Amino acid sequence: ATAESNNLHLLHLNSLLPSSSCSSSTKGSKRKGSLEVVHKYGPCSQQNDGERKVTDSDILNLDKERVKYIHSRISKELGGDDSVKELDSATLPAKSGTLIGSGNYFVVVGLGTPKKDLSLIFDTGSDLTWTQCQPCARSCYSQQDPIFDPSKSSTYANITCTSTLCTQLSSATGNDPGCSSSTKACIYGIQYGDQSFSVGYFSRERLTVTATDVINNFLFGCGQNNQGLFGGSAGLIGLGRHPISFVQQTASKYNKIFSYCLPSTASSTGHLTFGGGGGAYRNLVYTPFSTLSRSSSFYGLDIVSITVDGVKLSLSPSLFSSGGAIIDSGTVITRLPPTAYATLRSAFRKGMSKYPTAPELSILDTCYDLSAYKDKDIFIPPINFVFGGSATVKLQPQGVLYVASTKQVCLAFAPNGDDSD
Amino acid sequence: VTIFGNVQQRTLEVVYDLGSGKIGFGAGGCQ
Repeated sequence: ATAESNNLHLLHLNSLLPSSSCSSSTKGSKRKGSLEVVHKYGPCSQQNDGERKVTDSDILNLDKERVKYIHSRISKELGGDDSVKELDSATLPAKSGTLIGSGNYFVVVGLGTPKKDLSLIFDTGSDLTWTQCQPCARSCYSQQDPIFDPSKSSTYANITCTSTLCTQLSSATGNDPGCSSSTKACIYGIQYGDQSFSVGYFSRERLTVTATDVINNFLFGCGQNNQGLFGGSAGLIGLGRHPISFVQQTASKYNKIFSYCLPSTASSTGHLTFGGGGGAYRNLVYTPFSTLSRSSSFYGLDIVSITVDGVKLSLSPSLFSSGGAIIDSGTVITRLPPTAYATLRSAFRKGMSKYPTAPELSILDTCYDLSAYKDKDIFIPPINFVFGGSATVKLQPQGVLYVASTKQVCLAFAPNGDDSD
Repeated sequence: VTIFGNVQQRTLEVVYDLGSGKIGFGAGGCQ
């Protein structure tokens, strides 16, 4: 009652900590087109071997690279361009940008006939779906699942470089496609600023989403030269807005509707569901999504205001509108204009003043040592985002705090480099 | 560009409806 009357979140700290074992019963709406969502580094991931090899600092540093990639991709489409004019599978220059596949959540889908299961990171911030393919002509990184072998599938086919499908790759990946001189196969390339990349054949194949949902002739990248920090996953599933994305390719089946729920901790599972209808969604608030003039693949959002502890932050309305905003399943930490971040941080710190502080964690500069509260309730100031259309989204405590340990519980927001980013 | 990241989306049901051009948020999607 006290928490309610003071507009605070009351929670038990343990509820923010992952357990050492997986609680895999998927909660939330589970339907015909539903896949289980798993955190890449949690106990539900088979990629983990029971031992977490990646630190929170690693995850946050990778997140920095992803944000740099998003900004560079948008500025590239503004005209600052450095796209690769002639890709081939042998050479691929390292480019400015970064790891598109650093998102932390994946699903398992089946590819080929007979189908082979692959763990793919799902990403609303990119368009091309790709996986590593045998014979890995140049290079493949280590992945948990066996690497897909197209020669053992009866439904695999390459796209030729004279096909109009091939030319779509330019806008989907930011790189013009190449053409195999011997087979005339279409060659895609997607590359990242930390020198991670995937290059290979642009192909079509049967994709098994669930036991009952099969997509024939799905366009994807069959990677022959893959290097980088993809964390044991077999590749990536692109859920952006481009015609080449999974969402657009399956429009007739799923009506361009999908949803997901990311679990509260790394030791539980969520879902990724394709298709809607049937009154599947209740108690939703909707906001129109917009198109960034500089990049049509991203899902643009209109942030109107932010409240902390029920008090609207005193910010100029133009602060959010000038640079625009996007929603991305692959970026871990929300990035705000520095002015907005400073104001939010100040209000949050005020609400948390009773708790001892802790050292910063990578990009997170507001952290608390809550080890003395491990078995007690804590109060945190709630944060709400108001989006266009008066859609007020109340963040859950799991959406406000990043818990590295009980000794280092951090405000899970970070600033961009400049208000104009 | 402001980016609404995945920590902030935890436990929310996030619905992308491209046909209607809207995104929905619902509390307790997988809590």
